[in-house]
Amino acid sequence: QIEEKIQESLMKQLNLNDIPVLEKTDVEKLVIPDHVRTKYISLLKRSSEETFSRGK
Amino acid sequence: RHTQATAEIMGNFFSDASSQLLVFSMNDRLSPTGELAQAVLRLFQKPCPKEVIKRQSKMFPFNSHASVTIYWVQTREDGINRTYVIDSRRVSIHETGWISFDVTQAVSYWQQQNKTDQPLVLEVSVHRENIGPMASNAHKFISFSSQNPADGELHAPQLQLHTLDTKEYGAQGNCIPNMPLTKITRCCRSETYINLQNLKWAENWILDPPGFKTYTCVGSCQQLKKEHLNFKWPFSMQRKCFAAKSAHLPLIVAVKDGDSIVTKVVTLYNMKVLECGCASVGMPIMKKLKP
Repeated sequence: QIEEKIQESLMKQLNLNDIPVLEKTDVEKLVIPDHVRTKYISLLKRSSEETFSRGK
Repeated sequence: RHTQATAEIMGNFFSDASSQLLVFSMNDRLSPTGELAQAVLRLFQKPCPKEVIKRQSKMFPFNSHASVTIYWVQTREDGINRTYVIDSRRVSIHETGWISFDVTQAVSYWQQQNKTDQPLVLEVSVHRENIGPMASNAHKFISFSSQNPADGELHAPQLQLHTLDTKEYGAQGNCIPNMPLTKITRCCRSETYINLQNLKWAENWILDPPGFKTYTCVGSCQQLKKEHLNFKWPFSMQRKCFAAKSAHLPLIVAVKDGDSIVTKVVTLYNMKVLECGCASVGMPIMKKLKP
């Protein structure tokens, strides 16, 4: 159920009709740019703060 | 004012609303194990003198109504009070007697503050229904009994709180570890780990995180029985186990953009379940108090 929810939500957010198929060789040399990593970390922090404060 | 696309429109304040504050002491009125189902504010509308009604009917034959709005007043530490609209309804000068407002959201806001020693403060505002040349003055003649002893206790504003005992009707927290899902009867949260690396469809494009910890809500809830309730339950009698609190899940994904592959950050809202609860089907979800 969670798997389905993740899949559905991802497709919606990325405006995709089908699940992307990427080969290992396509992403092997891919470098995540700093700005993407920074955004991800800040969202991750916010999410864990939420988890902590709500968990209280 | 600062939007270039929109011309500035000058306006005047036009308010002659009358308002009164109601203060309800909440000491020991809501037990920690009591789930708030509904809070009702009952106000007694005083009768309007007949000669006023006659005069109003002549002057404003098509409108004898006013708007009554209930606000929750938040007393903040910086001393600035903030108000939140809770409920509003039309009231006629021809009416008299008890009028009910749904103030569940106000009590929920008050609970979220976690300051049980503070009273619940509500503001009742009676204002003109419309503004313009045809607007009636009905709002000037609508009044409610106040909390002032001079108005008498019989018609004093009432706050009715309808609660359910969560010990009996709520979820039980964490499930008993290692118990098979088929044997779980009462609603509880069961810890689970979603390993994104093991999902075939997620291969090579969900880059981070490799997985995450979450909960699933399993089991069932104690069902309501009419004979056990001492008030009219306003929602469905069926209670279900559901995710009561959740958090967002950010992901780094790789997607094709033309001939190249780019990385993106995507946030999946309410994806990580944190808490499970029992609720009646159709019960509204209370808004969160903003900081």
